[in-house]
Amino acid sequence: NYDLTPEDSTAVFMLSSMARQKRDLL
Amino acid sequence: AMPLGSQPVEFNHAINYVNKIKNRFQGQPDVYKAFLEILHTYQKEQRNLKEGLSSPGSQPLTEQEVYQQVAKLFENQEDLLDEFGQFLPDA
Repeated sequence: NYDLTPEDSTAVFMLSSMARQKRDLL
Repeated sequence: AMPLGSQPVEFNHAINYVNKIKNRFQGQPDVYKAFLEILHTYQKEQRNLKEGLSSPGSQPLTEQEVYQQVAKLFENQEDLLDEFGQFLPDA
């Protein structure tokens, strides 16, 4: 189970949006 | 609440990755903090680029530079670096 701080959530959000961007480029 | 959208795959991957980093650098909170800082900077510049807000003459951080900064940070943690490359467009 995950214990995410607000900072972690921000990181997760940024990483997943990067990944999405990357996928859209492919 | 998280803006989950319709891409749970990326989202789950990101959660796992963040947790992995946190676990790996448990005794070194500065490393994790620096990683967040890099992401923030990149994100901010991407947004400025998109909105045409970047000041003329300023050089936005390229994906390559982001990757290199993270590589320095994750020295000797090849698996974390490899995985980071999976998130970064153009890495």
